Amino acid sequence: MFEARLLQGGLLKKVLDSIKDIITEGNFDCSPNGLSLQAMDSSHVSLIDILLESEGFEHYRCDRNIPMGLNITNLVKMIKCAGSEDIVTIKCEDKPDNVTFLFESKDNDKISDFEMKTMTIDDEHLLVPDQTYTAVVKMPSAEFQRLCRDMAAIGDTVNISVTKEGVRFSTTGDMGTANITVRPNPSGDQKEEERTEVQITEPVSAGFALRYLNSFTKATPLSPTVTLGMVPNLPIVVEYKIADMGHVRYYLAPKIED
Amino acid sequence: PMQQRSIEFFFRGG
Repeated sequence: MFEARLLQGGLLKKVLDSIKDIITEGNFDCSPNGLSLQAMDSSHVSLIDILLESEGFEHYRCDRNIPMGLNITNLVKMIKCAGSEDIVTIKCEDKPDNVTFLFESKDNDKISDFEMKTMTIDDEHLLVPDQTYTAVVKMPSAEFQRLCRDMAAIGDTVNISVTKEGVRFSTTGDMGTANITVRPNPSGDQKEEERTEVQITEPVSAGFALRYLNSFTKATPLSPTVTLGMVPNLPIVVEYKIADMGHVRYYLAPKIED
Repeated sequence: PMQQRSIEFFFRGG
């Protein structure tokens, strides 16, 4: 059986908010290491990879690997019924037809349980190579969100080019062009999460669909910083770390000159 | 024009 108790139930809401616009169903894999999800969007252009490590839960028991296929839209509806301060317990049997969500209010004066039907999802599991990134950019997540929103107001595709001087985001649309350069500022007085840091072994540049990048920024409430990893001619990774718990990562295939 | 590749093109099944 599987049973996991999470003290910060609000975290589950944030995780679901970060994926609900991209996927409609997914297999949550329960394993002794934690709860994970890998799923592609319907156009198979991007890949979501979530990990919630077992150590991040107050109580975690998983005897064997259990795939828990869930409709994300319905899951959002159920998790919305939890208060943001509630403690959430997720429970299911080894071959589950249903999964149970138990919500306990912080003061222990209200207990709710919801049972949701599982579904069989037959999706291909992709193999993400263990990559050394040519360029890694760490920046405030709110700034990245703003930047993607601004770029999407002008064009559909953004060219991201990273040099040791900084990261240049460029787009072109019917009304004109836009360029935003973010420079590394590691020596200032900023707190760590306010800094922009760039690590590169060689300059890298590629084009990406802004519609997807904008969807990824729905994960902004999960982390004060976001990390972009790039390798020439390979998908970009956009990573939001979840403190003491794991991550939400998005991989997006580049646009390639025909 | 720029062509959008699929993610499977890069990450073959595991």
